[in-house]
Order: sequence, then C-alpha cells, then structure tokens
Amino acid sequence: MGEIISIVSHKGGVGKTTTTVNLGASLTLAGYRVLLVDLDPQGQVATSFHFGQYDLKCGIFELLAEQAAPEDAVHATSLEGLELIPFSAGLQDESPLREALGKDAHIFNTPFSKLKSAYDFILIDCPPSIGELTYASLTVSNSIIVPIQCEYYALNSLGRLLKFVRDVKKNMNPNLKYRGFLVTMVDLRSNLSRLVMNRLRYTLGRLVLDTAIPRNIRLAEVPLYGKPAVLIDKNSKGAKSYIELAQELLNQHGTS
Amino acid sequence: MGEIISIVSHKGGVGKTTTTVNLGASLTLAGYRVLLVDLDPQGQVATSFHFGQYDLKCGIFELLAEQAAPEDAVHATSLEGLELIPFSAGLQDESPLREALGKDAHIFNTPFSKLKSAYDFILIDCPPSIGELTYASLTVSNSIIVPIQCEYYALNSLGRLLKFVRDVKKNMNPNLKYRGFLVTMVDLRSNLSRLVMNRLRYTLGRLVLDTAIPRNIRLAEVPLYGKPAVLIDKNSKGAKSYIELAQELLNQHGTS
Ligand SMILES: Nc1ncnc2c1ncn2[C@@H]1O[C@H](COP(=O)(O)OP(=O)(O)OP(=O)(O)O)[C@@H](O)[C@H]1O
Ligand SMILES: Nc1ncnc2c1ncn2[C@@H]1O[C@H](COP(=O)(O)OP(=O)(O)OP(=O)(O)O)[C@@H](O)[C@H]1O
Ligand SMILES: [Mg+2]
Ligand SMILES: [Mg+2]
Repeated sequence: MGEIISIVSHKGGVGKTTTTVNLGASLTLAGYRVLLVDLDPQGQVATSFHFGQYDLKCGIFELLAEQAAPEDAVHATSLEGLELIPFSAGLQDESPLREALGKDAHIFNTPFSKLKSAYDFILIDCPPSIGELTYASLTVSNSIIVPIQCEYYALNSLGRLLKFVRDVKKNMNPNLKYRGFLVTMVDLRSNLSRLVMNRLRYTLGRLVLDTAIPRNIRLAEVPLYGKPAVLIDKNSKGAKSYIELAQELLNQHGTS
Repeated sequence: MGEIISIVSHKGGVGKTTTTVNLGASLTLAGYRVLLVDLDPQGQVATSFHFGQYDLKCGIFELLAEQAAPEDAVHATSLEGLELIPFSAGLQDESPLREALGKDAHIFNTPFSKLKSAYDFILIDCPPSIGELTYASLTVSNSIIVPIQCEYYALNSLGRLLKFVRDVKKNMNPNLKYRGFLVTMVDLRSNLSRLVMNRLRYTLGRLVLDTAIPRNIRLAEVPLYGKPAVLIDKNSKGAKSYIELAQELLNQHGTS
C-alpha cells in the first residue's frame, strides 16, 4: 500500500516543487513506483517535465469536479515508473475547487484510496499557502515533508505551520506524521546558513532530516530541459543530495 | 495624494517582501513619506523590522474587522518617515478576512482613502497566491510592481498573472497600471539568468524595469538585524539596486 506524503510550506519559493520532482525521481530510480500530484494551481510539476497545455488530458481539478476518472488524470513521464497528475488541463480559476474543499475536506479520500494501491509513494506538491488545498492534502496524507530555506524569514514562519499541522492532526487526521523538515538552499560558506541550521536543529531536534539540500544552480537549470536533475546530471551536488534524501527516507521507513 | 502600489506575484519566494521593505526605505531616504502594508498572513514586513508579537497593537486584519481605526494600525519604524501596518497583532486564521473580501472586494476603499492623504507612497506586500487578498489589493491600488525571479518557473507562470491583472482591470479597477516587472535575484554569471532576462524583455518589452536586483547575500542577511539593507549596508550591491529602483520609479512618475 502506497504512502501519501505532502510536500508542504506556506512560505514561498523554498523548494517544494523541486523536492517533489527530484525526490520522486530518486525513489523511482531506487525501484519504487511513484506518483506525483500537483495541488498548486501554478502547475509547475507538469512544467518540470515540459508538458504543455495541449499535452494534458485532465488533472486533479477535473478529477475532483467528477469530470474524470483517476486513471484518465495519470500521465506517464520520461522515466519509467514515475507518473504524474497535473493540477489541471487548462488555466483554471481554482475557486470552485477551493469552495468544494472548504465544504468537504475529505473529498480527496475516494480518488486517492484507488490510487494508493497502484503506487509505493504518492508525493503531493502543495501551494504556498495555508488554505483549503493544503488542508485537504494533509487530511488525506500519511506523512509530510516540510522544505525550509536556510534563511531568516523561514525561521519566523515556523510557528504558523506547526500550529496548522497540529490542527489538522487533531480535527481531521490523527495518524498524520512528520517525515521531517528538509533544509534547502544551504550555502555553508555563509554565516546566515550556519546560524539558521543551528537554530532549526535546536528548535526542531530530530525532526530535521539529516540530508540537507545545497544551493546548486543545476537544480534551477534542469527545468529548462524538462527532466529532474537526477536524470540529467546525476553527479551534480543537487542531484546527489536528493538521491541521499531518498535513501534516508527509505531507511527511516524501515524503522517507523 | 499618495500612490498605492501593490507588490504582486503568485509565485513564491521571488522577493515581494524584500522589495516592499527596501524600496519603501529607499523612497523614504529620497524624502517621501511612505507606508508599508502587509497583506500576507505570514506577516514578514513586521518581522523585517523586528516587531515581535507583543509590539503590535493591531493590523490590517483588525482594521477590516472594524475593531480598530486606521491610525491605531499604523506603527513607526526606526526610519523617520517610514511607517507600517502589519497583517495582524496575533496569529490569525485569515479565513474570516478572506470571506469578507470575497463578498465585497471594495472593503479596502474606505480605510485606504483616509491613509492616502497622509503618505506619498503606500506599498502593499501581497501573499504568494491569486486569491481574495491579492484581488482586493489590486482593486484599491493605482499601480503594481511584479517581482520576477530570473529562473525557469517564473517564465511559465507569467500567463496566469497577466490574465489575473486583466480581469481586475476589467471588472474592478480600470485605472490600474503597471509600474513594471522587476527582475530579481539576477546572477549574470549564470546562463540561466541571461536566458530568462532575454526572454522576459522579449515577452514584456518596456514593461520590464531597467533596474534589476542582483542576487546578493546581504539582502537575505539584513532581516537578522531588523533593518532594511539601505540602512545597514548602503554600499552593498543589493541596497544600491533598490536605491536605483526608487530613482527609476520617481523619474518614471514624472512622465506618466
Ligand atoms: N537547492 C536549490 N539550489 C538552487 N536553486 C534552487 C534549489 N531548489 C530550488 N531552486 C530554485 O529556486 C526556485 C524556487 O524553487 P521551487 O519553485 O521548487 O520552490 P516552491 O517552494 O515550489 O515555490 P512556490 O512557493 O512558488 O511553489 C526555483 O526557481 C528553483 O529552480
Ligand atoms: N536579491 C536577493 N538576493 C539574495 N537573496 C534574496 C534577494 N531577495 C530576496 N532574498 C531572500 O530570498 C528569500 C525570499 O525572498 P522574499 O521572502 O522577499 O520573497 P517573497 O516573494 O516575499 O516570498 P513569499 O512568496 O513567501 O512571500 C528571503 O529569504 C530573502 O531574504
Ligand atoms: Mg512550487
Ligand atoms: Mg513575502
């Protein structure tokens, strides 16, 4: 049975999409069947694989509006064993979806329970906000990974996120667990990075994953080529750190 | 009469808050009275000036819930002539505010018309989403600045934003103008930055501001000290570029 992991942060630009795409590909390279689900209306998971608007049949938007079946929304990628569900096939105004989720946060349960049996991991890329979409994602997930940038603003926005997760756990999904906080864009030459890393380990302790993702221009460049870094430049620092992250999560799983 | 400028982007982490704080301070140093308004529930404009939760009396949240008058929500900063209205005094769940804005997007008009007469510029820091908060902000604004990161994902998310601004202009605020697109985190040593810059100038033409903000670690570090870069390290590349941006906008204004 597949594990559903939400990649969550209400702080923008911290590496949620980059983590979803590269961790997903790394788990596939390790032999697992992986589905990426894009819950961010920006639709950048599909962009990372160079799906244009006309290549997409339908997405999570159409799936929840009951205009499509789960198997219609699944699209194959260039990597065998890695598939994705985009946010939607068109430029959608997401308000109707938000409204539907606002009324019934369990709306994801049925489509996802069908998908769970076909994959080992389902990674959900969340939008940069604490709203209905992220709430519904946490409601259906087994666990969460929180990318956190090694910068000052990231430290101060932690309180809101921790409270949000506590609320979901209490009201909707008592089994929700942290897989951990993933420190991203680390530049160990800078004092700021070292200071933030220390504060995070002090505040969050064991919740901080051992693997940290370095700031690495290759991770920002590879979306130009439409493939994850672990496929195009396996030896880059960025790719290696995501392969390492996949290993850490697989080892962690063995003990949980 | 003051000009209200929204700092807008639904893409996260592109430098909206950094631009609000440093452009605001640069305009104040040039002799103008400036108000910063934080419409992002993350509340990072106040964090940039090291306001703790207990230093804030009330914010835009309380102002719109009619629990406070505009002058109560205004807080002085360490720079004479630069003031701010935080998002709120507590850790607020922003749903009631979003609901109120969803019903009446003109809700900002009254408080802001009082504030307009007391300042030359009012800069509104928007959250990373296309939702009720950003919609209401554009409805009350004279103009907008769109920070856009010099990276691949930024290019592809442009279409949604341009459409959103067109909709607001058509339905709510026909006088809304672009002050321009501000390219941020530029690293001219990287091919990616040069490629994205060229594509942006090709797609947006004159809408792209001449001033570009370089990637500069000082801009990320100064929030640690609770003051804008233009106050702490005037000679840093980051601070100089924001001072240059203020000049470009002031010269632009003379001709508009
Ligand atoms: N480790 C890294 N080193 C360098 N650049 C990175 C790294 N991780 C991500 N990036 C780049 O930083 C930008 C932000 O990353 P990304 O879009 O993955 O963040 P996000 O949290 O998904 O953003 P949003 O909040 O808009 O959804 C992107 O342009 C990406 O290519
Ligand atoms: N020119 C720059 N050079 C280096 N770092 C920068 C620059 N501009 C901003 N930063 C840093 O990048 C991160 C993102 O910037 P910022 O928080 O201002 O973006 P934002 O668009 O307001 O994010 P959000 O979408 O979460 O509101 C911050 O840690 C900030 O300190
Ligand atoms: Mg993203
Ligand atoms: Mg911000």
